Amino acid sequence: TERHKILHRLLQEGSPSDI
Amino acid sequence: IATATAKKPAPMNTMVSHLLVVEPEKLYAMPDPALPDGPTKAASTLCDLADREIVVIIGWAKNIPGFPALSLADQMSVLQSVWLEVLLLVVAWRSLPCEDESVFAEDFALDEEAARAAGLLELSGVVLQLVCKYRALRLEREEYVLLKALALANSDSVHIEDMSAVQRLRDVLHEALLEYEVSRRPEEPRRAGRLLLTLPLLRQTATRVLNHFYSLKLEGKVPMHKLFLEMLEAMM
Repeated sequence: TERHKILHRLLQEGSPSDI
Repeated sequence: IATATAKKPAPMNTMVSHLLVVEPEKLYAMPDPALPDGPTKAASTLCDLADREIVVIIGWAKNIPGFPALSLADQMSVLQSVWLEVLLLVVAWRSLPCEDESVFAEDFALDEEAARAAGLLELSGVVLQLVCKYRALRLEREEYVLLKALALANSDSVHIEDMSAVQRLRDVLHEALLEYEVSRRPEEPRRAGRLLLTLPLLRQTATRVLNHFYSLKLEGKVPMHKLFLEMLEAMM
């Protein structure tokens, strides 16, 4: 997940901020 | 009474109704007016649009019944393998009303001449082949939303841990498509199969588009957002 951290975060938190 | 019953429309399949409700809003490409027209601007517009589309696709996937029940790792594996197929289906759907134009966004449609000038002739050509197939089938909105959810569930990622859960998701959507066609298109008994048989071309198109984006990444002339790069790299 370290390599795919934005996808991981969006799935977990649903926050599209600061991409 | 018999006539009234016969004329009454078949009740909408609950899956189709749900998928129609969770359909995302349209996105706009908003090409940078400060940049001169040409291949770099077009590629840059497309990469920026794709990045925002991926965010929308992730949000949409969370609303597909059964998808949030997958483990987080499997949700990631599925999305990493099919996001471009889903995105291309969105573009194909947008392009359906426009003859010979690839409609990447409402404000970013390219006919042959514009695609050539933008250095996107090959990319536009493969998209149009897909559009042509759906136009011949006279794809309806209800079928489009079902097919898009099926494209998500049709992941063949080798990284999926619980394939039986993904298979269940696929089966539920497949069943909804069959039910929809039986109730709405009884005169076309092979229609569901015909729609499903477009998925190989969708995957083939995604592979070709992926190669295009990957070449752009290697050239390094076009800025790419982190999420887009992350998803691109996950497919290579």
